[in-house]
Amino acid sequence: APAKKFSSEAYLLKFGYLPQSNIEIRDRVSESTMVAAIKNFQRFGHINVTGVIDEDTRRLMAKPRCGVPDRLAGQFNSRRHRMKR
Amino acid sequence: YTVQGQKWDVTDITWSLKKRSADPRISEGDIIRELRNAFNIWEGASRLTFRELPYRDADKAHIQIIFEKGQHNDLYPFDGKGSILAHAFFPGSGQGGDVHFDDDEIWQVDSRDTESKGTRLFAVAAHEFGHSLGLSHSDVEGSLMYPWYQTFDENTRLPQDDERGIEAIYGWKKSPKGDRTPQYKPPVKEVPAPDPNPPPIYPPTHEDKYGRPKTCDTSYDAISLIRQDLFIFKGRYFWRFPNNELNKNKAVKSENILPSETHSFWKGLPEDLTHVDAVYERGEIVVFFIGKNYWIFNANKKKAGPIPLTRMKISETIDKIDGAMTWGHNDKTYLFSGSQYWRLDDSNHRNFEVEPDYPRDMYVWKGVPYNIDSVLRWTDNHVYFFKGKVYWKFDDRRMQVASEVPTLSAPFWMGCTSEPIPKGKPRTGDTSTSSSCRT
Repeated sequence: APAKKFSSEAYLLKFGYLPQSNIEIRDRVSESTMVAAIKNFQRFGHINVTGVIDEDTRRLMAKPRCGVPDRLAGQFNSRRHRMKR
Repeated sequence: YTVQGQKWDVTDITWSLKKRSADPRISEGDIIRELRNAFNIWEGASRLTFRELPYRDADKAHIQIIFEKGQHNDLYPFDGKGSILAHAFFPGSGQGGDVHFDDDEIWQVDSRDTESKGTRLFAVAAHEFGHSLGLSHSDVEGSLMYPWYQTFDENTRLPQDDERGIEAIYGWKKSPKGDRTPQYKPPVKEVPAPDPNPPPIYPPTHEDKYGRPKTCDTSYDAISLIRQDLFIFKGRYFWRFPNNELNKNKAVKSENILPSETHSFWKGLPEDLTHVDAVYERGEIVVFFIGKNYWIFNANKKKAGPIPLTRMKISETIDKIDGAMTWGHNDKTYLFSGSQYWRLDDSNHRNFEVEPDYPRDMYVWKGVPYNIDSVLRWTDNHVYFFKGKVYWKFDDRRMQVASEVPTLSAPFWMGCTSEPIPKGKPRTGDTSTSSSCRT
């Protein structure tokens, strides 16, 4: 795999798994928030949902991808923006 | 699939290659062919048509395409070869719809090229154009909108997940018989050259017979508390509601209040101004934003201006500021434009500059739509975002809108009486509701 360019936290923040409000109001990321973010990322990427940064997670984070966040505002833990058929 | 929420109002979408790759291995013709093929994938599965504009008209195109490296005047710097390949902006004005490719990648422009071990431009372009049309990432493996790079060539049919996504935004593609025909390919037609003198397009008017905006049926270009009085700007006019007229519920009463012309009160603003984009007050100064310039006032006396936005270290690609306010949470000044926002260091009134790690994406302000009309910090110290004829109150502590359902502006801010809304209740994103004056 190519060299990893972001820390795991930076990656999760960049692609919308951690709420960016942390940046603006300078809150610390709690452990539970981090675990939830990792799980959401693992579900999205169809790898084992462990809640920890394991080898599969690191490999997925190193894959080439689009720079647009996967999760936009209001989409955390929610499927309400998905359209019904 | 996931729909982001913004879409183009037209189905004939223009695009242009504004800056080609600097890689001498690939020609401009190769790039254009890859981009055309990528648009064809979406055209074949939707009601949309895509029209290429020549380089000289690139600034007029809905979707402008550039190849760049590293920092490139937006909030998403590229990261060199690998990892992030490209990004795109959702539909909207300014940078809305634009697509940026990382020119540090090795772009492959021919499916028969198996030597270069590069990234196929067609596949990445087709994915990014999905964002330009309003689709977010999908978690369906194999879908075009899956965020990680996958091989995909121009002979592949658009995956079903993406096909349903684009149909959800723009409707079904109709065959000549009128029935739903996914993947219907239109007959090849000659694309006419763009009209060099297109007729002007005027926005819908919400004005009375004298050209003044209708108090109870209008959106707001800018809104600000100035010396504790509320000022609401629309077109060439503004309403002023003195502090002693604000009622106990902090709502204002504006029955029979007619707006005044902005330039005749704020001497020093252009006499031919058509609108004000944003206004905020900080300490003694009042700052007006109009287009790519700003003006500084003390009360209604001009101190400086016009000054270009670039002096604030805002990118020259920004054509206007949508809203400005000082946030009660930290007393810092924030500027909003399109999908981005900046924090302004205006502690030294002679040296306004945005802070170095801005702009950032507006999704930090959870629940607030992109491309707002205006924003206000009100006497209750809360921030209110306005778009169309509705507004959202923002909850600083939760860092999201207090309610996803917006509220009609006119009853609260103008003291108008709500009437039954013809098109159904206002809901998030629906900014087309109306109300009427109590009188």
